[in-house]
Amino acid sequence: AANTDTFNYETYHTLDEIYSFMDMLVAENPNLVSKIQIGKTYEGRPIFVLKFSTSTKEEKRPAIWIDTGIHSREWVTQASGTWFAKKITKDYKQDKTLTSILDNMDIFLEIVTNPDGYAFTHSKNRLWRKTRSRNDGTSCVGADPNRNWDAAFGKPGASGNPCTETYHGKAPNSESEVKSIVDFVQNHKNIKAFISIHSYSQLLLYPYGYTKDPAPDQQELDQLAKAAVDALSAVHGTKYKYGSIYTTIYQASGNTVDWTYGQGIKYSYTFELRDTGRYGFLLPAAQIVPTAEETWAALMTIMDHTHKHPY
Amino acid sequence: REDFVGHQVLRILAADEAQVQTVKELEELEHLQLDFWRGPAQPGSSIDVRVPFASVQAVKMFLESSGLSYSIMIEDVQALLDEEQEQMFAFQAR
Repeated sequence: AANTDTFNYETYHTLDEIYSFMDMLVAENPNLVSKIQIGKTYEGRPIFVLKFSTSTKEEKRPAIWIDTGIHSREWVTQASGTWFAKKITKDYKQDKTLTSILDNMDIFLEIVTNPDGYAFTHSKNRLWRKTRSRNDGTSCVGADPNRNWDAAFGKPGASGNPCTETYHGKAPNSESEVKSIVDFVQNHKNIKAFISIHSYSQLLLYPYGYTKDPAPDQQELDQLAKAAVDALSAVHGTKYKYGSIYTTIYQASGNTVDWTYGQGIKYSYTFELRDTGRYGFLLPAAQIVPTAEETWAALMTIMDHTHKHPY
Repeated sequence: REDFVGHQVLRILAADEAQVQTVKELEELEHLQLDFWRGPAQPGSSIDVRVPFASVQAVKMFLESSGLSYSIMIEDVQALLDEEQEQMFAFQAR
């Protein structure tokens, strides 16, 4: 693609194509978008985050974090992340709600959260989920980066077997893809919403995953989840369930949003995008844009609420 | 490139807690090399699992002998992957 207008949002792209897209977006919107490298993957690839900010000062404004593709095979998430990035640049100064958010807050978007895994899905194994780190004493590779966070790490709901898909890794933050985000969040200190996007099964979830005990903000999180799901469903009629991770799907220790919630980020959510099972992780490319459109409606609901309910 | 010819994705319905536990036992049978796309959770919620060609018969027998109902969600994973590749090539050519 010559620019981000001619970039094809209706197909899946390689890591190089997505990284080129990010560079184009930054070049086209120098006063709104910048690219930050927050770390390197196990295999040495750079980990990039797009920063959308209208501030001209060196300040850490209240911010919203969105990440897509921590599980590499969930291709519709990276594709949706790409669409979100373009959407933000298109809607700023056009959409009142987004403009108001961006005039007061920054948005960070990590489109490919697990670059090694994503590259591997394009080259060797389309259904690879984990990172690509080596595990001592076994031929099995990688850890589940959504079990690697320092939130009830290693407790039930994760596996200690390196050959399983939910292997938690050897220690909290042992995966550089996780550690990079941890360092970024802790250095920033002013992130107010953290939204981690997965697929599939059409769910909007909030903490906790490691315990069935309700989170202290359970009532507000639940109400906001309902509003977000209603907004999502209004776009294409897609049905979503919502609730805590533990009560809605299953126990999952060491997961992303339990950690972010524990860091004081009240609006911590995780999505599972389309579909309900017909295609699983192999969602046809024709569904990328509808998926992104409906998810955007839910994201806007959460971002707007975060903006209007400072804490 | 790894191929997935003959791999099927089965959707299993566990009606009660005992059946959920049965699927958890299945999950622990490493030699079957199962890939749970949606793991066993509460009774009534569906469980999706990719089964390699070599394990399809054994898994189906296990499910049937345990009284677990299932359906074939994806008949041949490789066929879907081939379609995905064709679409991507077509877009690149365009």
